[in-house]
Amino acid sequence: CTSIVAEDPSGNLYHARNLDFGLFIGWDIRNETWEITEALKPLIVNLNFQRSGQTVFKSVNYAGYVGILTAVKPKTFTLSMDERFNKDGGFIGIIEWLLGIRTGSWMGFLTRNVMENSTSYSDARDVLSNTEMLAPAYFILGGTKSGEGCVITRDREKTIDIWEMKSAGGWYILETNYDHWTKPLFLDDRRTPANNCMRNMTQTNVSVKGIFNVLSSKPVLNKLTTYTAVMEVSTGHLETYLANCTDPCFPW
Amino acid sequence: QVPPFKEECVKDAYPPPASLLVKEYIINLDLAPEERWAELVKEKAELIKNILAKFKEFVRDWGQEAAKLIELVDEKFGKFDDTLPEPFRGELLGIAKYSNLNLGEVVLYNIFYEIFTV
Repeated sequence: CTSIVAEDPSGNLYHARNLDFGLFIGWDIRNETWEITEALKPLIVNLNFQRSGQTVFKSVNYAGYVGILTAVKPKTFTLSMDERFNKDGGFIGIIEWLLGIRTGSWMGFLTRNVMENSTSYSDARDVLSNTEMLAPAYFILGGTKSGEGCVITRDREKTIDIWEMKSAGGWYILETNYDHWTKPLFLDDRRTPANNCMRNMTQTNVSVKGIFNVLSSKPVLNKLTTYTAVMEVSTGHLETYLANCTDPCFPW
Repeated sequence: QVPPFKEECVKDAYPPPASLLVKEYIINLDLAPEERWAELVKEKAELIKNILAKFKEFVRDWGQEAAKLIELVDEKFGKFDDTLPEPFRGELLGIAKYSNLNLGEVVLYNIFYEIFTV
């Protein structure tokens, strides 16, 4: 996955992401695609969660999955989640849950609760930072005001780090699937290409179009990418496209 | 081509073809949890079944021990829903009902993330 929060010169905030899923789950030799990735694509839907006929938040989901991976609460905050791999991963959390140790929260349920109930960027940040979980994760959060963007690096029990947009370079913050203070695995470095494309774009060109172009640049876009979504918090706009990485395209 | 991959920063990908644009559905939070996902899952049930079948096939390829995991999911995970908080428990029950999927499979689908962080 690749998530970006970026600010245009007037302080308007955009939040975008590629969702990559399906590595090593069945390579289709004939079509040169990942089987699970392709099977997920027709399940992708935009959801408008409403109460009393009013939008509470909008999200991008795989139909039948009730948790939240990408969402915007209009005029309030935006959220995306990137997978964080760890040997103390979700499997241990599931076993603990089965054994009756149920102090942690399922990732998707936590993000859904945040989208439904949190009323501000800082409130969402507090809940995502301070709730015990069953699996590690990266939460990428965008606000409404200039400089409001951060990446929360989570272990199951606690927050390891909160990385602010200000210290990430000022006008954008970008997360893939590695702790920002370590180098990504050289076999799977989408961070350097994405950063290069963001710098090429420059802050002047931050817009739905500009960020979509960055996320469409290979290998940021690759054969594991199921969708690209772009959100604008000030308007609550959410635009999602199925990924289409034409050959030659990197497998991940 | 071998990693590390060199980027190609594109400038003309937007807008992509309209055929790639994702459709929007409304989830009415005023409805009972069991009813919220009815319309959507009725439409997508076969696709959800397809992905779960592919996932099971993949797990079975790991061998007999892994196949036991699938049996566990099918036979026991249905009871797992009792441990889930509301409104999610109710929503999963509704999804199983309207998609004609085994409840254990619906639970599995909804904890994919925790499984894949290994």
